[in-house]
Amino acid sequence: KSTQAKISAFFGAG
Amino acid sequence: MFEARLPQAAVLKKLVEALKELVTEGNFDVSPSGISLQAMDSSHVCLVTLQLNDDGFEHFRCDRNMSMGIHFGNLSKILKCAGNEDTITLKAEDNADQLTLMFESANQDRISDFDLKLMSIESEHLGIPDQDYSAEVKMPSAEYQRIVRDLTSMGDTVLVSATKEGIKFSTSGDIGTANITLRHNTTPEKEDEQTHIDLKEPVALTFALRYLNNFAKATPLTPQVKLSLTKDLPVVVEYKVGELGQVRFFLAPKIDD
Repeated sequence: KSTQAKISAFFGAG
Repeated sequence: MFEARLPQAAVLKKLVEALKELVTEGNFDVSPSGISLQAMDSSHVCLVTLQLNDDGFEHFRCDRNMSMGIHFGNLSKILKCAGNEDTITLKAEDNADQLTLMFESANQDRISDFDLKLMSIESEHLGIPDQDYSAEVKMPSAEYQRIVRDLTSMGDTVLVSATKEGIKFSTSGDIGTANITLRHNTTPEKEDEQTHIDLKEPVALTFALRYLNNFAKATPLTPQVKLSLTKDLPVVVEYKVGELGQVRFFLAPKIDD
């Protein structure tokens, strides 16, 4: 089973 | 005062068609260096960035930086009223609440202008680090479109693995499994038809096919697409827009529990 990650988990606030 | 002129409306029409289903609205950030956009889809799984450089326009003027909130469905309705070969000019006063789009036919016998109401959109700006990717694959954009479309008939997710053998797309579902492998191929005379695989280290990631399919709506923009992959990071699917700039789609991977 796999979970869909959110994009904000990879890119910080810029 | 902001004013930007493009010799062919088709480019902007195709760009908006590529975005509008994924991101319903977003801010066009205009500055003297061009127009940029960063927007997430409603589920915050993918991010779209657009960069259109000032020197790619026939004419570009921006006296002060502005953020113009745009509903892409509404912009698309207006752009449908432009001919592909029309010259298009975007105009806005400083702090304006509307964007004017002016279309001129090639022989200048028809001129129309449409005002689009701007929205106030609060959006979180994400910082995207520059980085080296484990694998960068350039392939015909029509090939990418076909692969993700074909695999969608079999499954919901795709395992993308890049090795020295090539780039493999694998899926499985109720009816069975499917694997499509593309090899590095510089045989075709036309560069647009070639596949280039630049591999630093093997990498394999799983993604939701629905989004990869949606990115393929950008196919009419350009004959080649670039996929950039690194372990445990979003894939980047990039379409260049001639000399004007590029649109990039970032999709977060599926992670094993």
